[in-house]
Amino acid sequence: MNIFRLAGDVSHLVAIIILLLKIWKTRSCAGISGKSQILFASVFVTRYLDLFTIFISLYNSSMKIIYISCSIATVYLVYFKFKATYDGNHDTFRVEFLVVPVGGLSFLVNHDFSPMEILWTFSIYLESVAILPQLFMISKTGEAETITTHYLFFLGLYRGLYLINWIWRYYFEGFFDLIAIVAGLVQTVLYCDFFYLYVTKVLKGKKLSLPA
Amino acid sequence: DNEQLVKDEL
Repeated sequence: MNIFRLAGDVSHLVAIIILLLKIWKTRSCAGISGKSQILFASVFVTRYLDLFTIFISLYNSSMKIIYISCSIATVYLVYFKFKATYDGNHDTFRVEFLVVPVGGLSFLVNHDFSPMEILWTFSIYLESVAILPQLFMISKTGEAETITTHYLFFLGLYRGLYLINWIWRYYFEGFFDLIAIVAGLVQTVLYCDFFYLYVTKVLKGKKLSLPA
Repeated sequence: DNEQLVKDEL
């Protein structure tokens, strides 16, 4: 494990915890796309089925369990506990436009045509676009709470760090996984516009608001 | 090729 991979995992964890704490402390999930959260929970559940079939390390298994539990807890908070604060009117991205093509693609382009491998591939492709409902929601309302932007920053940073990790692993271990790399690139690129706004606005103490 | 299928990343 190299430092970029570890930093990526930590930043992923920070993102998930920021979101959970934000919802819990403010007793509100205003501005959060429940649809993106359902997609992320689906990503973890379909990817980490190997918890039952292979043991890699204590670190690996614990992180998987933490990611799955936190993402399901987030979905629970948005759709049950704090449902009254959920801004469903603005969370109108058509999720089937993501899930159907991603499902089709995972059947067509995968490492091995087996159920586990197809589900893993599905989760990789789905993760790369799962943030779109959230970004769509922000573009609709034209603004985001600062804490939500921190969440997005760490979520974007995570896959960016994984990209560096993959370059590292290719050079030093000869390891590469083309499916993960291409999807990770797509995922990171989707955050670029947001990163720009984050650096030029949020880090200078301004609220993230889009020009009308 | 089987090695490709071992997923040690998250």
